[in-house]
Amino acid sequence: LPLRFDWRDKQVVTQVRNQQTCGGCWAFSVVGVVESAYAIKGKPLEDLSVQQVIDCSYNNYGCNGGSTLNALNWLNKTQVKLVRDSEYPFKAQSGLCHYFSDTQSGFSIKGYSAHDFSDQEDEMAKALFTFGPLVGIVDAVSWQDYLGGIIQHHCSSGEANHAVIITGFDKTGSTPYWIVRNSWGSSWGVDGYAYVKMGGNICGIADFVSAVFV
Amino acid sequence: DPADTFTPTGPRSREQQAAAFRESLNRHRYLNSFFPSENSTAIYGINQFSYLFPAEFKATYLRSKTSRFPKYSAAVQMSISNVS
Repeated sequence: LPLRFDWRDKQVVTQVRNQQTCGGCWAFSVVGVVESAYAIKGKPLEDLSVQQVIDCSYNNYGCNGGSTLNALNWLNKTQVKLVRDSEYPFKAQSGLCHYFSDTQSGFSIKGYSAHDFSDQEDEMAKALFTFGPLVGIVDAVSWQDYLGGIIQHHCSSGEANHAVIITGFDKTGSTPYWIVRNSWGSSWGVDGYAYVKMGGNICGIADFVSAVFV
Repeated sequence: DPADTFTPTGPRSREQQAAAFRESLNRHRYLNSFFPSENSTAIYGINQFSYLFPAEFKATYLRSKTSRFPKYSAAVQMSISNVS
């Protein structure tokens, strides 16, 4: 494994998005890793519809919250094809599901994996390197005030409440850290990203990790 | 859970926003007071969420639910990947 790796450097990560006051982080993180998975396979990198997951993933609660696992399970079981964001744009509130004909082009998944990597963050780095950006669920209470730097204190595991995308890691410095994409806009944190110390399961970053296969 | 008690009650008064902002400033001082010499450690301060009380922030932005995930086992994964 390289000491530093970031899928953004391979141009397979879309721009940071803003969930606004919609509690849809679970949908943003799942759609974001599907976008990257297709780009890694050589497809054009493009924004896919988060609103479609918010409205149609019937085993979740739209802008009132949801589970990345339920969203992945819904995508995998129904083989729904995610359409482009331009065809089903985000509107920051839950709505009625729009259905598309089978001829509609879109992006479905072939499967997904979900594991607890706590105490095995090196294995988690291998999974990121192998499969692409990962979905993670962290305790982000202290992220309300985060401005930058490496989160290594004031962020326990144990009460995960916010879904994010892990796009890389950097072990070149004295404090190794995960590179974590958020969905609170690019003005939050470090251009929309947070850095979380690797090792010690800071913020519970290794507890709930998923990857998608396309 | 404070998030469960908070229900958005529409536009917030300036006093509420000011109180939340003051609380944020105090919290920033507290969070930044640890390990000040630790280089590269996180910095906390004023951002787009500073006008929210933690309960409001959590109720709006921290809505991801979890269930138990199986413990990753490198050995199992290796055996699977060895299958042709």
